[in-house]
This record gives sequence, structure tokens and C-alpha cells, in this order.
Amino acid sequence: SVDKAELCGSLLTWLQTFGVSQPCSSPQDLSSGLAVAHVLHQIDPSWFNETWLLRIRDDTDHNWRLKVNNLKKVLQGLVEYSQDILGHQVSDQHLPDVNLIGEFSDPAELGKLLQLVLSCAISCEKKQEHIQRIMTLEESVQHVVMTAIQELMSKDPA
Amino acid sequence: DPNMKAGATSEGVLANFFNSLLSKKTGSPG
Repeated sequence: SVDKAELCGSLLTWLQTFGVSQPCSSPQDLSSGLAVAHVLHQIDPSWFNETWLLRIRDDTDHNWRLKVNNLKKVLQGLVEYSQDILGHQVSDQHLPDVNLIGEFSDPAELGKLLQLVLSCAISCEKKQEHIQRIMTLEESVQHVVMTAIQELMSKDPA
Repeated sequence: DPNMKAGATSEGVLANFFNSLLSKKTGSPG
């Protein structure tokens, strides 16, 4: 299976292509869940809508408990989106430990979270746009993304 | 040039994979 810390690095590169206004160049930047929430809003603005986005606090500063609260909402949104819109269950081994992300910006757990975001992007209605954008990334990044998708496919058969 | 050949093959694998994803219907990644 793909190394989750390596996955985190490659998916950070991918996340930057969304051009959200929040910084997203390091695991620390993503530890509040805010940037990920804004990416999800771009992936499906009708599900991850403005009302949902307003529930994600933008004033977490260095308070890891507030970050974890945000991350729980992001993860819950991802799980519900997978079930209700994409029609597949997220298996336990793919669920990240949001406490480790919020408190320590853990790259391995963050990699798992971003893998779920990737799953939504390549399966949603606008998947063509997202997949074509992945295909413009550096080959080494594409390789990691491909392995991550294959892992999701092999462990989560439709 | 074997390096060029390997590069082209790798590129081809990636293109095949992502193109096959594009042709799948919307929904589960599987």
C-alpha cells in the first residue's frame, strides 16, 4: 500500500491546484481543516455548500482542540458524501485520526484524509475536470495519486 | 534509448489509468 506520508506530500501538491485562498503548502497549513473544507466546497459546492462551510471555524489559531473540531466536521462531511452521493462506504482503515492531525499535523494521518478528498474528486460529477487536472501534474506526483486511487479501488470494491 | 523507452512506458501507464477513470461512470472510485 502507498506510504501515507509520501502520499501527503503528493496530495498537497495536488491540493494546491485548486487555488483556494487558504495556504496549503505544508501539513501544518492543513491541520485546521479550513483549507480542506474550501477544496471540498470547490469539488461539490451544492453538498459542501456555504452553510456547511460556515460551520468550519477560521479562527482556530494554535488551539488544537478547535482544529480537531473542524477536522471532525470535515471528516463527517467526507464520509456522508461518500455514502449518500457516491454510494460507497468508507472503510475503517481509511479513516484518519483527526486528533493526530489537529494536534501534531501528522503527515500519515493527513495523507489518509487527503486520500478521501481525492476519492470524492475523482468520483463526483465534475470528476472529468479533476482527473484532467491531475494529469497535468508532474509524473512522480501522478504515480503516487494513481497508487492511492488503486488502493481505494482494491479495498473498497463498488 | 532505454531511458526514453521507460519514460514513455510510464507515461503511457499513467495516461491509460487516468483515461480509464474518465470513462467510468460517476460514483464509486471502484
